[in-house]
Amino acid sequence: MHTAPLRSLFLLRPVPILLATGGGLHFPRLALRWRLGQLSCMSRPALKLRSWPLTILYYLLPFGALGPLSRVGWRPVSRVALYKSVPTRLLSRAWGRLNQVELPYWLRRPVYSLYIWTFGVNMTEAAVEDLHHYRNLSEFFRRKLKPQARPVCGLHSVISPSDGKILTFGQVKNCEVEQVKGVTYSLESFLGPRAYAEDLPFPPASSRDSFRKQLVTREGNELYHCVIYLAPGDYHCFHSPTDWTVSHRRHFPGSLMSVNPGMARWIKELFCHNERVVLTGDWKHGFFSLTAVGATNVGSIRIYFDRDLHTNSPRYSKGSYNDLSFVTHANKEGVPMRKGEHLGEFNLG
Amino acid sequence: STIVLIFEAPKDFNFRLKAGQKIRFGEALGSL
Repeated sequence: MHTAPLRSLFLLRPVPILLATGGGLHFPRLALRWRLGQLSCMSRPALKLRSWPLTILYYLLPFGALGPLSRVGWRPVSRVALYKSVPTRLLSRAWGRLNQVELPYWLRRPVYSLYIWTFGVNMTEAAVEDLHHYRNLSEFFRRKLKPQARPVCGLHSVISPSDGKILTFGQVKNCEVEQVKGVTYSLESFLGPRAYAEDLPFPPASSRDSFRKQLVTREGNELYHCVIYLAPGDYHCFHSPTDWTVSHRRHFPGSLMSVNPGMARWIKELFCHNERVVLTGDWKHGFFSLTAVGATNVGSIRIYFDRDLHTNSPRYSKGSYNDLSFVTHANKEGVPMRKGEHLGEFNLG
Repeated sequence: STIVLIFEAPKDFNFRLKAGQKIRFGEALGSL
């Protein structure tokens, strides 16, 4: 190649190139199909689907390629279980590291323009429209809006805390909350037990109804919920949805699976598996809570008045959570929040 | 990412929403 005269390089025949690339793509699949055929004769312990490279291949390849595996009288591992075994937190932290790398000045416009085009970002609302201002994608992701870009509705008592898409809303029936229409999860798994160390020791909820009674503090009231999905191109800060006082924070470390509407439809109790931060307190009608749920690309959650909160840490014990009370001698009820006030943000990785 | 609001309110609380609609920070979610 390097000795041939320039002219002859242009005579390279397309057919050999196509054969080479086509073979290059198809051959590994044949080899894998043969290898998996071999593996399928092995007993289950020998075939560790937990080794996640194979997990990913299992998930990516059409099931036809894995025919031998499903025919060997072997319970096909559900795709949900496979998806849950993908190291989403590791991927999320790697994604976060990558996006903290400072971009050279000349590369900023093309990179951010690609992101803007891909996710439909509206830069005219950004407080700083000059793309060179943002040193890396993380900073770009945390961009603020012009104050006048989002007027706060003065008429209604509850406003949207963020930009996004309404996945579901309505009354909470028998302590089950919908993550999308028709797919529900248990309120108690999502919020955790009501008994906080420093509060009145609630009796542990013996049933769903008693858990509901621990939340609804006034006769005649009902429980309501609303789920808002933030897409990658949306403004990712969130604000106080009403006038309330935040008395408690509960941080559930957890998976960081994607929470896009398709996944929320596919994985029941998805929101109970993912890392999330639950803020609870009171508003003029009683109990109020806002929960920020992380996802693979947005693994970190910040609450501006909660310096002790550290999300997406490398190590955590499954099913654990940590509580923090904002009730102090100075703030007997907790942290007062006005409707529309800055409350927190999601960060990449 | 996702934000979930769960709160108690009197029976006549009404949402001003449609499932699937886009919404922006500051717009009304609902009231009594």
